Parts: sequence; structure tokens; C-alpha cells
Amino acid sequence: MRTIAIASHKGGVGKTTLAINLSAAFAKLGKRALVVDMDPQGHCAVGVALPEDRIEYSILDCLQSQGTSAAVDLSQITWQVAPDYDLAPASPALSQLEERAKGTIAETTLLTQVLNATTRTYDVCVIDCPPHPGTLMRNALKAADEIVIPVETGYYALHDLPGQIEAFEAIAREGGRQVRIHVVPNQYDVRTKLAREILAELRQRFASVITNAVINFNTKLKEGACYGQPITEFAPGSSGAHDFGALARELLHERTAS
Amino acid sequence: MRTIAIASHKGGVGKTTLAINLSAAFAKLGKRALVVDMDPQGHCAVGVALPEDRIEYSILDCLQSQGTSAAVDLSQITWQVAPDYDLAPASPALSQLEERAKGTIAETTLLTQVLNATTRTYDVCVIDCPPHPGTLMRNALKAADEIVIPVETGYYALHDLPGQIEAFEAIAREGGRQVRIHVVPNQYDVRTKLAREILAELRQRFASVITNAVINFNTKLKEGACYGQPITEFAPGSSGAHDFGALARELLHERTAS
Ligand SMILES: Nc1ncnc2c1ncn2[C@@H]1O[C@H](COP(=O)(O)OP(=O)(O)OP(=O)(O)O)[C@@H](O)[C@H]1O
Ligand SMILES: Nc1ncnc2c1ncn2[C@@H]1O[C@H](COP(=O)(O)OP(=O)(O)OP(=O)(O)O)[C@@H](O)[C@H]1O
Ligand SMILES: [Mg+2]
Ligand SMILES: [Mg+2]
Repeated sequence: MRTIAIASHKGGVGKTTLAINLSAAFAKLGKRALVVDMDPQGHCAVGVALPEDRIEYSILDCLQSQGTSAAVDLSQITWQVAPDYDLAPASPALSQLEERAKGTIAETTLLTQVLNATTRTYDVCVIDCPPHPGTLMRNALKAADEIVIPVETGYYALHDLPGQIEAFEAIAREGGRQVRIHVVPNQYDVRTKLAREILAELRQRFASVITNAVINFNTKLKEGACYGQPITEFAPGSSGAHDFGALARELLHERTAS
Repeated sequence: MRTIAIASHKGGVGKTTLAINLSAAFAKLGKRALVVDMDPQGHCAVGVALPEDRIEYSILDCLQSQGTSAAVDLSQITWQVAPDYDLAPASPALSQLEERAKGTIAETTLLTQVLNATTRTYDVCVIDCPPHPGTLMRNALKAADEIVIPVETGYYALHDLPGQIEAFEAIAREGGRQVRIHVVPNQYDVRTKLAREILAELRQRFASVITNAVINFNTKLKEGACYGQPITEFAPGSSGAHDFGALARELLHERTAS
């Protein structure tokens, strides 16, 4: 199983949008996909219209029970979103794990243990992170083989990126892993001169980690979240669906002919 | 001095953009404005082009020295951004305050003490918050008379808003204050049907707290951040400058004729 964390300290760059739609694109390519939501906001469940009042167990139950005789397996908490596409939802109570944490190694490798212990088999696991450099994000980065950093084609992204890449690689190394970083331009509006300039700058300065695939700004992606459907279902012919298909293929290394 | 916290658990809704540009609009209306950046990302300084390598002291120095014989006054750390417009910058080390915090009342009222103790006189203080419900945000909410919650006209905003209003009012009450909440629609694109529908829904469900003023999506606001200038300087004739002027006047209760 390939584990991909979607992380950024910057808020609103599209972590949840990428987690939901990239996973759907993987499933469309025949991969068994799992999304794990490590953000107490729980927007993955909202974005795929899970009935929140019916979510009894969340990833927190797995994390907190890890290593005990009553360990909760992932399979006991996941919901099916679509064929070959499951979601392990977050809960607001996840923030307690963040508040109580003392930053010990054990606390930051709980998710790694949960993913290693699961009886279910997936080809790819995508982890959504909160916009806060804390214990929940560290759990995700240490469990990951790859880290996807969505960036807006705006000034703050350009400013923050070197520090973020360094910080994420350092945390992953604590977990003994050499992670691969993918920087994904998101919400790109080709008609805006500033966006074109920022994208060119990103491509030049971060050539070794930036993806060819770009996710354009597409209102259908916002609408999909409103109707609780990944873009592959909500608008399979849209530019959003095309962009996520191209990104999924690129990450799976099946370079497309186009 | 009126103290206004700009807060949201949701990332990327425009907290920093509102802090920088609303304060500039207040200054343009003749108010002496102070921006306090409580987000370790420190994007307020980036957005007004302060030379980061020259920022020696930050709001952290004031917070940590509060109540000691060596208390650092706000006047010792503020930078002038424009006439009648000062910034008390954040620093990355602010996140230590978040990590070490045990959530005691004393830890969450440090900023209130700093603002009460300052020798400088301002008419309005605007506080930028990180997208994380922790000690730094609690300090801002407890120091505030009013809380501005920027919302995107998207689905997650509608879903989160009731919980956020309740949570923010509860924290402010802990500080013994009755705060006034202002919900400000931001990044509004009138051409999008979904946005029009969400705005109508927001206006109906949150009639008592939503502002008349709406901040439209305006690329000049993104560009301004890139050139380190508030919209009042970067593009004084733009829709962004108009929108922030209208919002500033509405919050100062000088209802405009328009
Ligand atoms: N490519 C895109 N085109 C159009 N809208 C997008 C795109 N990517 C994200 N969005 C919208 O931008 C907003 C922010 O995206 P999202 O919530 O996924 O970001 P996030 O990084 O998960 O935020 P947070 O930091 O709060 O977790 C949402 O309204 C989402 O629908
Ligand atoms: N009205 C607007 N029109 C155009 N762009 C906007 C507008 N408001 C905000 N933006 C842009 O949206 C992005 C997110 O805004 P901003 O960084 O202010 O959000 P934030 O809530 O402070 O994010 P964080 O949660 O990371 O602190 C930035 O690129 C900013 O320039
Ligand atoms: Mg998210
Ligand atoms: Mg901000």
C-alpha cells in the first residue's frame, strides 16, 4: 500500500479537495483507495455526504486503542463512499489528541501502527491533514511514503514552500522514512497574469518536486462538495475530473501520452 | 480602543487578507489602527512587505514578558506600515506558546493584559488568528470586543458556521465579555450560481450577525499581498478597496448612503 499524506500549514489550499478527489481518481483507475481524515474539522465526511449523526466511530478510536487488547481495526470504522473507495472519518474529539499530546515519538507513530495492523487491503491510502503543525499532522507525515503539498498560485505559497518542504522532510525522517514530496499547483486560473507568473516561478524554483499536473480552478469542485460527491461522480466530463485523472496517473507513474 | 479578532477554524477563508485591508480602510477613515498577528505563519508581515530578517521582536516578546519586571510594551515591537497604521508582527516561535500551553485562564488572557498595558493609543485593534482552535486563538477571542468571521460562499462555511459562532461566544464569555459577532462573506463571485445560493442561505440563516458588506473576489487583493501593499495603496480604485471601505464604515456604524 502506498500512503500519501496531503499536508500544508497554510489553510484553504485544497488539502481536503485533493484528498477526496484524488482518491476517487485512483479508484477510477482500478486502485482500492482509502481516505483517512486526520482533521478534527471532519470535512472529508462532509464533502462525501456521510450522515454525520450516524458516524459513531472515527479514526480516533483506532488511534487511541492502538497497542491495547481492545484495538479497533480500521475495517470497523470505515465507510464505503464508492466501489473501491473507503473513508475513515475524523471526529471533533480528535482535537483532544492534539491538546493532550506531549510530542513523544510513540504519540506520533500511532497512525503508522494502525495502517500496518489493518486486515483490509488497499492499494493506496490518502491522509487529509489539519492546517496546524501538531501531533495529528506528525502522525500523518510519519505514516506516509509520499507527501503531496497543494499550493495556491499566490504569494504566500511561494513564500512558505521552502520552509514547509524542509519541515515535512525532517518529520518524516524522524519516522525513519525517506519520503517523496509532490508539490501540486491548485486553484490555478490561467487567465490571471499573477497566477501565470507564480506558476512559472514555482516550476523554476521547485523543479524537482513540482508535478506536471495542475488542478485548475473549477467551480464544479466546489459544487461537488456541496452535493457530497467526488468530481468523478458529480461532473465526470469537467476540467476538474480531467485534472484529477491526470494527477492520479502522474502519481502512479503512468505518464500519459498527452 | 475597539478590539476586533478575525477568527475561523477553517483555513484560507481570508483572515489575513481582512486583517491587513480592513485595518488600512480604518486608517483611511482617520482611525489610528493596530494589527496584531497571532498566527505563527506571520503572513501579516509578509503581506505588508516588512523585511522579515529585520524583525527582532514580535508579539511573543510582549506576551511572554507580561507581568514581569521586564515587560515589553507593544510600542517597542510595532512597525509603522502607513500613517496611522501599525503592525505588531508574529514570529514562528509563537507556536511554542501553543505547544507548551496547558489551557489555564492566565495563559489565555496574556494578550488582554498586553493591550490594556500599552502606552500607545489606538482607536481600533485588529487581531489575525491562526486556523487552529488553541491558546493563540483563545488569547485573541478573550481580548476582543468583536469577532469577525470571514466565510467563503462555499459549502464548508455554511456547514461549520453554527458551531464556530457558538464556540467563539463561549470562549469570549470565559473572559467575561459579551462579544458582538460579524460574519463577513468573502471571495464572493456573483457570476457563480452556487455562490449566490449560499449567500442567500447565509443571509437567511444568520440574519442577525451577517454584514451587509460583502468582499468580492478581486485579483487585486491577491496581487496586493504579492507587492506587500494594502489594497488602499495598491489599487485604491478597485472593487477590493471599495468593499473594504464599505465594511470599515459598516463596522464603525456609519451606515453608508449607498
Ligand atoms: N481547484 C479548485 N477549484 C475550485 N475550488 C476549489 C479548488 N480546490 C479547492 N477549492 C475550494 O476552495 C476551498 C478550500 O479548499 P479545501 O477546504 O479543500 O482546503 P483545505 O486546505 O482542506 O482547507 P483547511 O486548511 O481548512 O483544511 C473550498 O471551498 C473548496 O471547495
Ligand atoms: N476577496 C478576495 N479576493 C481574492 N483573493 C482573496 C480574497 N480574500 C483572500 N484572498 C486570497 O485567498 C488566499 C487565502 O487568504 P488568506 O491567506 O487571507 O486566508 P487565511 O484565512 O488568513 O488563511 P490561513 O487559514 O492560512 O491563515 C490568499 O491567497 C489571498 O490572497
Ligand atoms: Mg481541509
Ligand atoms: Mg492567515
